[in-house]
Amino acid sequence: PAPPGPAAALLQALGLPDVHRGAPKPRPVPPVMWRLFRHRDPQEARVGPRRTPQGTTLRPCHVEELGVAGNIVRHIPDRGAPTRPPEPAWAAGQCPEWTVVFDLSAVEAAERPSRARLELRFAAAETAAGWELSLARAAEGEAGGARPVLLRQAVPTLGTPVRAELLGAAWARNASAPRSLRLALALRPRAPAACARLAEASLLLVTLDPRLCHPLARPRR
Amino acid sequence: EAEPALGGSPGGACRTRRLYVSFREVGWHRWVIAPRGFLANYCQGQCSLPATLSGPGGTPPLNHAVLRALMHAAAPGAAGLPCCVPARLSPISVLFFDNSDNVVLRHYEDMVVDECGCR
Repeated sequence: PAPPGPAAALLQALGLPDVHRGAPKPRPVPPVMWRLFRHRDPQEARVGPRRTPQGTTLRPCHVEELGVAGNIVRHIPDRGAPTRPPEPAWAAGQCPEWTVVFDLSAVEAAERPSRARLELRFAAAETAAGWELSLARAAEGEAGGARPVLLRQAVPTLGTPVRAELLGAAWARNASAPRSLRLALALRPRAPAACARLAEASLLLVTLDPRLCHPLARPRR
Repeated sequence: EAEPALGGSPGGACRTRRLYVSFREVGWHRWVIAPRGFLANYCQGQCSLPATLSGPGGTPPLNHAVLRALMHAAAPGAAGLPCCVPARLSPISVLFFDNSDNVVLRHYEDMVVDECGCR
């Protein structure tokens, strides 16, 4: 049921306009989100002495650890994962292309993206002498055909997550976030080797909602 | 949970009172990952002399508040006492699942009363 009265007003004040639908699908909280939370929230979940010494002020509206302006950080999972074939196709000696889909409908128009970091985890049957990642826009239901490459990036190893900055590549730096982001990505070995498999894709999006930012009080001259 | 309010009685100088907001109490515990709640606190108490002069908690008194306290001491009916309000606030961050099952970290300014002052 919709929360009556003050709870709805508080949700509204916290920029959470719609009623939360209850228990979400259980999913582990990504370590990066825990790290950002612990770094940011002086009270954390503990009631009692503050972890950060009194008087330490973190810059408001700034995500220190990521070095950008922002007061909302979202970890957005890939919606395309369930429909992706489990094994890469080896046909025609080409490594497969994957389509990843990110639902950005929760981002409000007033929010200004300051960072959009794509994070990819691959599983490789064998080590190769380096890889090349390429990203292109994948339109709805579009099959094949050459599309302009948005980003090309050398990947030395698949042992750690592959990260790619999308701001300025997948959408203009000062534009508001699109409602949905569909990307076709390919990972090709630099020398003949077995293709890798995409295990997981996610997007870390940092936005600044100016309505929740108070201008810094000017120091007295 | 709140420190018992003074209930309108004039006792007690203006100072920070403990108020803990539990997300379970407001029914958000299914989608708020952390924290479980936070110490919001609130301000209450008298801003009469000398509390107004010293500025409770070390916050520097506002001249206008001192003036009003002096006026009130001289002519109680003329003007009311200054108010006991938040003088210094700090932010909190909330980690939660949104309706699209994204994990979201939002930062909110001015959510915790650290110090109260007479204004």
